[in-house]
Amino acid sequence: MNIFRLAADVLHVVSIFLLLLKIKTSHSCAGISLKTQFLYMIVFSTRYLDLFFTKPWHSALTFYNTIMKILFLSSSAYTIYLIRNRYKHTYDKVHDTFRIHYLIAGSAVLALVFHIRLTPFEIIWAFSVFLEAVAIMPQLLLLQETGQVENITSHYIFCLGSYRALYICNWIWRYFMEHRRNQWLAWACGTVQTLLYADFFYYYILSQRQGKKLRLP
Amino acid sequence: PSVGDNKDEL
Repeated sequence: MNIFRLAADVLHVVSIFLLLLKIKTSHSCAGISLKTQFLYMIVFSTRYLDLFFTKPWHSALTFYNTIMKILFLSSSAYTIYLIRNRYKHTYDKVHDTFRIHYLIAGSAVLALVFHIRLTPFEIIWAFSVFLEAVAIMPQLLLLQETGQVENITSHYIFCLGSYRALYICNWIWRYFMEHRRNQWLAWACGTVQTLLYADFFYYYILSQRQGKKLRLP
Repeated sequence: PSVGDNKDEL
């Protein structure tokens, strides 16, 4: 564990907290993509299958990871519940039109072609990594369709993007300090994922400087 | 699964 990894995870938790705070305080999930949340649910539930096999108390890191995994799984399930049930009438269904089955199918094909080992768990893990890289796309599309972005929603995406960027710092750190090599799959997907946020980052920082609400062109 | 040191991240 290094400072980049810890900061990244903290930002990930903060982003989830911001998302729930936005929905709860405004009693509305306007501007939030159900499709992105659904994709995250698939990502977490395919990646964290090892929860069934790993003893949480094996080490301090395993314990930490287990807590985080359960938190990510339960919070994304709860978010989906809020959007689909309690605040259903505020959900922007008309604009949330990204065809996610292409993302899911594409990730599945990529996972069958590129994986660390030819075992079911490795292929499912690769699938989750590919899918996570593109899971934010429906959310970004929704914001582009509607243009005006609520502050708290833009903070949410900013935290999520920063979390990925910090993971890259973490990988560079581990490459040199722990001689951790052969992580090409996670590195490549993590970099692609971070790049997807680049455009958003640009407008976010611009809007923060001007002290205005974020407006996407 | 045979995760090794390769899956110690979230």
